[in-house]
Amino acid sequence: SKKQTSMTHFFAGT
Amino acid sequence: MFEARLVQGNLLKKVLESLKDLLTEASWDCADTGIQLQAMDNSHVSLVSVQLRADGFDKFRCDRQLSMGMNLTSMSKILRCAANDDIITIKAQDQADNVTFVFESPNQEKVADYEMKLMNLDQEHLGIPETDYAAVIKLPAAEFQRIIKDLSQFGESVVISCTKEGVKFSAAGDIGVGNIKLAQTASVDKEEEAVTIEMQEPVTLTFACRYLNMFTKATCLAPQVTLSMSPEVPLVVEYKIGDMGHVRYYLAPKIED
Repeated sequence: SKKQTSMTHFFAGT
Repeated sequence: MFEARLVQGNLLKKVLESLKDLLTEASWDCADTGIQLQAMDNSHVSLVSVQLRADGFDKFRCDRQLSMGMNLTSMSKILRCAANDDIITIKAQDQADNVTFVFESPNQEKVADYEMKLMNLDQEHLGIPETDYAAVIKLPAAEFQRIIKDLSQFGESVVISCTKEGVKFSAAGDIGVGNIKLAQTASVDKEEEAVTIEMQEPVTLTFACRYLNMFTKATCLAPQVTLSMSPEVPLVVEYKIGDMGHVRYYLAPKIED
């Protein structure tokens, strides 16, 4: 099954 | 002092309609270059980025940078009080704790102003790198909305698969399977009806329908939508706001556990 990833997994905070 | 006047006030009404289901509150960052907003939804699955360039306004003044935290549900309620042909002006004093929206009818015979409290929001900003995407698909915004609506009946996820032949949207669930294929249009009378694909490599990604459906609230903004995809990175769904900016939605993909 596929799992939902999170936006913070891809983009770092500034 | 901050003041931004937009004769085509309905653009702002449409921007709010396209944000309010996804975000409850967000900060509008104002500078002399224009107004920007960046915010994630509560579950941090998607991110919205709005840009309204200063030169797109009929009058724009921003003496010092300010960040106006707003409850978007309240802002949307206020903007719904503006008629589609009203001229909208947003005003705030430096370090003010409220913002004023002024709606003028085109003949100036009716003027309404609404004041709203600003909020102190401590929002996390993410750095989004410039990316060369493996596939960039442009299609009519209404077509994209229809596809997502139709396929949402089948399951919680939509698989978007782009090859040089075209783009395929698929969903599967208890009632069965749905597939919608769009080929690149050979020739069209109107540019806004075209489907165009720029592809470096084939990409297949899976996304939650719930979010894609919320993104299509921006269909009223632009005749075309642009989908940008690369393997295992967030999808970008972009709608232009006239010639003054854009609303971009980023959606994290679903990947194998």
